[in-house]
Amino acid sequence: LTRTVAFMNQKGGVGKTTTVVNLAHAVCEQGRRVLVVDLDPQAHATLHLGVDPESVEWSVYDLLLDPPVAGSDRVLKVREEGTGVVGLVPAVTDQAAAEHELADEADRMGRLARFIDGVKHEYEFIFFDCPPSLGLLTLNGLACAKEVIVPMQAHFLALQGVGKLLETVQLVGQGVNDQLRVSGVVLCMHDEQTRHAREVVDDLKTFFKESRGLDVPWSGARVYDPPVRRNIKLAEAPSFGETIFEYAKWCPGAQDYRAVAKSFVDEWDAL
Amino acid sequence: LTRTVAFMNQKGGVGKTTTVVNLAHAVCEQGRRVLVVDLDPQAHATLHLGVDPESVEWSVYDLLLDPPVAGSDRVLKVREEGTGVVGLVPAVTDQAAAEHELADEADRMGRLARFIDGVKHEYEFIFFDCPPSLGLLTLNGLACAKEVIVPMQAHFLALQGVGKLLETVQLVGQGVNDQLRVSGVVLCMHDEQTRHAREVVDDLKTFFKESRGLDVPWSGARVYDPPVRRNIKLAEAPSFGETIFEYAKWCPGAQDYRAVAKSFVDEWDAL
Ligand SMILES: Nc1ncnc2c1ncn2[C@@H]1O[C@H](COP(=O)(O)OP(=O)(O)OP(=O)(O)O)[C@@H](O)[C@H]1O
Ligand SMILES: Nc1ncnc2c1ncn2[C@@H]1O[C@H](COP(=O)(O)OP(=O)(O)OP(=O)(O)O)[C@@H](O)[C@H]1O
Ligand SMILES: [Mg+2]
Ligand SMILES: [Mg+2]
Repeated sequence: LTRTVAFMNQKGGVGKTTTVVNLAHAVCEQGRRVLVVDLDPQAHATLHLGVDPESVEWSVYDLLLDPPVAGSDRVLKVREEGTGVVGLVPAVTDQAAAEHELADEADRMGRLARFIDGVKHEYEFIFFDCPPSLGLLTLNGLACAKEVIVPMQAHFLALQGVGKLLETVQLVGQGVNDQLRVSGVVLCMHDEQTRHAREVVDDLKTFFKESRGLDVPWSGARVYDPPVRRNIKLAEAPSFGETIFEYAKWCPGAQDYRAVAKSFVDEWDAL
Repeated sequence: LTRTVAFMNQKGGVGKTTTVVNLAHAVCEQGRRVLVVDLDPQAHATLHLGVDPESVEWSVYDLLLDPPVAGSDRVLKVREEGTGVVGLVPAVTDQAAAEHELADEADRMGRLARFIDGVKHEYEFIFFDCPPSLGLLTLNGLACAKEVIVPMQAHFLALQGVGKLLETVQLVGQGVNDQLRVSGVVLCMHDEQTRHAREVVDDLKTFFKESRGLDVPWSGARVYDPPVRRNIKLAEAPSFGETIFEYAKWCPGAQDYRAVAKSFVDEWDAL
């Protein structure tokens, strides 16, 4: 059984990539096999894991071409910890074209899904790092995943975009993927000391609480614990092509992502 | 003479709106007349200034329609300080359609420009708050403005996008608007204590220094001083529809934006 999660938020710079990369490595450190699929033409997850997008021979883009270039054997093994593994399907900037080219080919929505079906038996967790948009690359991720996790900041303006995001998930859920659920929110760059952050978090928790029992994809959603505190080390690590566990494994950012990973894996094992 | 500036960065959540709104009010507090044009369908600048995008009767979207709905007399006066004024052309979420509809009508590129020509005599500064994309709304802003200012964070991943941004400005400069210059960068959410931030700032300053004398739109660009420090008050203010000068006028965020505004106005007056 494979847990497939799209990490999405159409707002930019909210912590999607930082969460995907560090969560993946933390889950791998627990001895589990994780695949990261970098759907973003910015290729930040690819860079963050130490891979140069300019030198990549096979990528998400090849998967989406016509005809697609098969590649389950071409996934890059970027981390290994005992039985744990992080695989990567890298991004290249060319896949920005896919945002628009795909528009005419509903069939292409199926391509990523077919690739995922082909590799599912090799990984227990598959994470899609989505670009900051509700365009076709994100929609592809939503079509392939069973769950959505929303990285976001506990800011007033960040809340403004959540409604639209949930609406999109609902549309995809009704259209293309009726199994799609919103599992929850990971709070990123959290300023825990401030009343503002606490008020926003309370708003979110109340909203999710009131959604229980409703027939909506976020009826089971929660705010993951703990929030990931703002910690400059998390912004420094990518410049070395390292996850936080390689760069500064006991800093607050590492502690927080390790703790989020633990609850993320525990809730899966509990099923 | 009017100083028209597009505040752009295709990366999301980097501080464009916070900079446009607070710089506009700070410049207005110096007794000057500023117009804010909210090009972003997210309408954050509109919200930040205390205007409800759902209740707006005339907006950027009307300007871009076919035929356009004229509106120089329908600009909202949102702030007044003695001789200083902040006017607003608000955004509505409908203008997201403009990102795509405009695609077939090169003529529409001219509409925003014609409106700006019609109001230029009423304002000394015109600020365009661009959406986080290099799509048509941003391109419209670049077609109308003489200058580009890039709000950004001093992070490694933030630097990755700057190349593409400058390339876009250069293309627009060669194509549609040969007067377009990049005046510089405003550093947002700055963690001044960290060596990482200082290294990124040094990289930026070196890059601009080496660009002097070259035939590129950023040959005169600089990093504005001071950097705007991370300060939670700047994230709280929008939830009250207030600028930082109404919300907490002596906090570090207010001091920093006031200082940036002063160098911004001084350099203009010195011409
Ligand atoms: N907890 C944190 N503390 C400090 N910096 C952080 C933290 N989380 C992320 N960052 C930094 O903030 C910036 C934005 O984060 P990130 O790239 O993960 O967001 P994103 O949502 O993937 O952005 P995009 O929309 O561009 O894909 C990056 O420079 C990153 O290194
Ligand atoms: N110096 C600062 N200190 C703390 N928070 C800040 C600061 N500057 C901006 N913020 C907050 O960071 C978030 C992103 O800022 P902002 O909305 O200005 O970015 P943006 O580039 O306009 O985003 P978008 O790409 O979505 O338009 C907002 O919640 C804002 O309130
Ligand atoms: Mg990202
Ligand atoms: Mg904005």
